[in-house]
Amino acid sequence: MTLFRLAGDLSHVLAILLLLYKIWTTKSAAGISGKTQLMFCMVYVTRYLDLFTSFISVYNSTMKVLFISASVATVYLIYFKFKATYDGNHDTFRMEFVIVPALILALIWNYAFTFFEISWAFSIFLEAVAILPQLFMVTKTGEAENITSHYLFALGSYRALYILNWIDRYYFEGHWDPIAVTAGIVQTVLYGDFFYLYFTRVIKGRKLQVLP
Amino acid sequence: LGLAHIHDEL
Repeated sequence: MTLFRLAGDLSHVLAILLLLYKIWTTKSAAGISGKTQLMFCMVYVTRYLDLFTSFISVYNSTMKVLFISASVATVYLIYFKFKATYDGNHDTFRMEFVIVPALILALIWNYAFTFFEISWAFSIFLEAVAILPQLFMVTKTGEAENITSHYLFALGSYRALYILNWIDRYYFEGHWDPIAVTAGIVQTVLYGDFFYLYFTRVIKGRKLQVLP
Repeated sequence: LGLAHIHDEL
């Protein structure tokens, strides 16, 4: 466990809790893409199938349970409890345009042609693009609430920190995970535009607005 | 569920 990975995981936990906090306290899913949260649910379920078959550490298992349960709770809040506040008209990204390619790529590029490894690779590829509906929604609505911006910043930072972790592991352990690294770089690059807006606007106390 | 590749990262 490198420091970068721990920081990444904590940033990830922060993002997940920030989102739950925002929806629960404002009793509203306004500005939140339900499709992105649905895909994150798929990401965690398909990635952590080994939750009961391979034990890495208490930390690892605890985080897996946390990620799966928090993402299910988030989807429940968006699509059931606060359904009336879900802004479906602005959440129009076609999920199949990312789910199908991720599945096809996972059938081609995986570490073993087994159900588990294909599921794991699918999860990694899907995670890289799962944020697209949310980013599209921010551009469509033209702005994001501050707490949503902080959520996206924490979420984008988590995989960016993992990249530092992978560099660290390659340097000290001499091996790396090509599928995770490739997808992780794509995932982080997709936040590029958002990071720019975040640092030039939100940090200066202004609302995140996507200039028309 | 072939565990060909133990994934130790989240």
